[in-house]
Amino acid sequence: DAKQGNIMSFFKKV
Amino acid sequence: MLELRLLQGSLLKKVLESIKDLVTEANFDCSATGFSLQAMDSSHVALVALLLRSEGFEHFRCDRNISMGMKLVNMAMMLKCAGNDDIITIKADDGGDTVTFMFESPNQDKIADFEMKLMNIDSEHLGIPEAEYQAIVRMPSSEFARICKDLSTIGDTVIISVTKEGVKFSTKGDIGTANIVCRQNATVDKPEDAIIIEMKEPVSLTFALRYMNSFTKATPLANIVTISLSSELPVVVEYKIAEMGYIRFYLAPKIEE
Repeated sequence: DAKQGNIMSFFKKV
Repeated sequence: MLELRLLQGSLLKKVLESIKDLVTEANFDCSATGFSLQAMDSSHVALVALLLRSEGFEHFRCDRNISMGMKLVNMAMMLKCAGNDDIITIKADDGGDTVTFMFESPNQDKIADFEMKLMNIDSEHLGIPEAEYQAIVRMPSSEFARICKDLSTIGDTVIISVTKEGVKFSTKGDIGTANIVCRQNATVDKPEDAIIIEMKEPVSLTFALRYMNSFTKATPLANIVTISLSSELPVVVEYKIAEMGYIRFYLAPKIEE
């Protein structure tokens, strides 16, 4: 099954 | 001091209805640019970015940048008390712990003040880099909502694939499978009925339908939705808010292990 990605692994904190 | 007067108060009502189930609480930021919000859902799978530009308000006074933490269901509850034709004014004092929503009926015969307590929210602001998308699909927002709703009766995830044939939405579940293909259709009578596909290269990504369905609660805000896809990036589902700005939903894809 595909694993749900996480927004924070794409966009970094500023 | 902050005072923002929005003639088309229904826009704010619709904005809240579209995000209140996705995000529990959020900081609304106000600056010379406008009234904005960036927030993630509790599981950090989706992010919503809202901008209502200052020029879109009939009166926009924001003496200093201010961030107001609000519980969105409470804010939505208060805004539900405004009529659809009402003018809504958002008022707050610098350093205060409340925000006031003032509703004026169109003929000024009824004026209501609703004061709501603000809350301190530690939220993480994320930098969203400008990205080149492999494919951008523009389609009627009602059509997109219909597709998401229909597919979620069959399965939990949607594969969105863009090829030169068009855009395909697919799902599978216990009872079977479903595929919906939309072809580019730019020669319709009304521009808002067009499906326009800009493809640099084919792309195929898998997303949770639960979130897509939640995004489609923004359908009343815009006739057209724009879906921007790139492998290795969250999809962007954007609804433009008439003359004022946008609401963008970002959703992290499902990734094959």
